[in-house]
Amino acid sequence: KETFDGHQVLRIIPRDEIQLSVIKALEDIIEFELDFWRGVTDVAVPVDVRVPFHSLQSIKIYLETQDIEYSIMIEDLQVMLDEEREEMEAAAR
Amino acid sequence: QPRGTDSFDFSRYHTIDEIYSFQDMLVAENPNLVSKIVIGHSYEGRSLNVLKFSTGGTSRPAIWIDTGIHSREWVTQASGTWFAKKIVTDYGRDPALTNILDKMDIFLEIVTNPDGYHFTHNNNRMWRKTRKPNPGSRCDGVDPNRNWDAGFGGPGASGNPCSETYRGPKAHSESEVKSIVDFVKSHGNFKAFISIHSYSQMLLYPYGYTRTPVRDRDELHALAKKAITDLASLYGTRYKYGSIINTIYQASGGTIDWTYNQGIKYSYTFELRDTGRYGFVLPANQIIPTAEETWLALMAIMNHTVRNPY
Repeated sequence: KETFDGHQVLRIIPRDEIQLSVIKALEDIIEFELDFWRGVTDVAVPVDVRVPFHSLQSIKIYLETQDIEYSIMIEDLQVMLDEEREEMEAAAR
Repeated sequence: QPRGTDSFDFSRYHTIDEIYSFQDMLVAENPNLVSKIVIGHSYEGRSLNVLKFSTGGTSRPAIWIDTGIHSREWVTQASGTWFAKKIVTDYGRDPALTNILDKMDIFLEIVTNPDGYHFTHNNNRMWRKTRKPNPGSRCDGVDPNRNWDAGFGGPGASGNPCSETYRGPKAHSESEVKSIVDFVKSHGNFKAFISIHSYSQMLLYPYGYTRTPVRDRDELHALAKKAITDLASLYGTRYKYGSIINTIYQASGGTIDWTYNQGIKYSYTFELRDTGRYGFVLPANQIIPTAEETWLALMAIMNHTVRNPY
């Protein structure tokens, strides 16, 4: 079973058209293995992206150097998934 | 196992077997209202079940609702299950729903992507696509919401099998999509088609593949506004609304672009809760509130459809 230890979901807010295109370019970088939960749409509209642990540092540095605002929407995805699973099992019992 | 749908726990997430069992129980309990149609099979051989809610008649105009085409969007399959129970509970009690079902049939596909849904429970909770292998690629699956013959292959879908928005080798290549296409065409009398996704709280109408507004843009826009107003009346959940391309992004090969081009005027797609705390991992205690508020919007669309024959 695939686990998501250390994966974070970042909420990124593009401030202008340039930042929008920078974030959009991330979609094409396969090695980061990013999973866009909410895709790039417009300026000031949040983009939610699941970032694997191995790409976290690179992505955060990249966003910071581009002066792109982001926040951590989900700190550790696996923790949430574990809670979800435990809740399902408890309810089933 | 619950003995009947009355003891089914709608406030938690269920496996595919539990949902299949729920469907069979609902049919058994309501033989004069509900029947199950198997419109095809998934790549891994699972039944593509559609519940038909009908009070009789032949070739009646109909409304289609599907949930779970993106398998990880668990609140949609859970809401679909709740909708099914709501229909049988409210028929004969709620005058608006009774009026709809006295004139039209409702078809509900709760698990539109069953292989993906099973995979989310057993292998990868974040799986979104179908499960068919792609020859020559290490990556499996196709995005079934980019696989329809509506601007297929255009911008807003990927040709890379490893992408979450991989469109597939050709339009309707996925049995999960082709089965709906064949069913909708053979039925020939669908008047509304509502495809339900999560998350980000939006109600959208065509198009996604082109900026050209649909012919019925003004009516669809006004109806979307009414639907989200009704939705918000319950818990204050705020939705955006508009065409796909203007509200989310350009997306080619999408479900409701195809249905609209087939002549189904009231074609809508939802993005249910939430706004950005849990994403696809919406806690189970939000299933029923989500389903309840969405039901109000569905009723607005279904009511409008029955009152405005075309």
